[in-house]
Amino acid sequence: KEKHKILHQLLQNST
Amino acid sequence: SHLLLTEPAPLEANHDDSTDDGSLRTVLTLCDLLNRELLLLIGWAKQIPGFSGLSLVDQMSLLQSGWMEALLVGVAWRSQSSAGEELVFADNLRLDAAQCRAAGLAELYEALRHLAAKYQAMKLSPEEVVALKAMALANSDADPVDCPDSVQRFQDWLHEALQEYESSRREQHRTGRLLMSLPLLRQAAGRAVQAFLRLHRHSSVPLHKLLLEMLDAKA
Repeated sequence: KEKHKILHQLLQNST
Repeated sequence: SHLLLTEPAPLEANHDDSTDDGSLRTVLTLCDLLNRELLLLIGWAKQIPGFSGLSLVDQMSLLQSGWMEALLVGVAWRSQSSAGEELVFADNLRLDAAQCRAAGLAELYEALRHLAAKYQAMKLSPEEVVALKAMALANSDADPVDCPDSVQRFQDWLHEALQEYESSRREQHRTGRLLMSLPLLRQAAGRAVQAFLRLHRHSSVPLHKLLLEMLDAKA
């Protein structure tokens, strides 16, 4: 997950 | 109809003027556009019915695997009626065969024009375009999958929605024909990923962080 930090953050942000 | 409502408005390219090299300028402009489209795509995915019900791991896997296919559906769709056989990445970013060749995107050009011609021959409706885009993501063959049953259900919902739409239009073979266009989309996406990785690694084209992260996931 560390490697895919931005995607992870974007998915966790509410829509 | 839900997918049509959540489809983001097309972006405009911000033309790069940081270099005198025309081809490099084209590539930098394109990469900036793709990075912004990717950001929108992730927001869009979360609005596909069923997507947010998947585990976070599977949401990530599907996007890492299928993002380029989902983006290229739109490019092929916009390019289908281009008189000069261009690739229409944005209304103000149209690349013909020579420009693509000069930018290192010759193979991508061939695959995407092939797909655009196919879409044009099939006379896709906007509903079918958004369904294909969602199905490209759902069918991205991410491996391994955290919860295969949930991903399968997500695929089944989309397939059902498409079949329902086609049966309302009394087009018996339409769903199958649309699904049969997916291999060409995957081929085009593979070429796109390879081209951008090559540009980054061998030609030192700088990429935005999100685009690089997503390309690395495909590498």
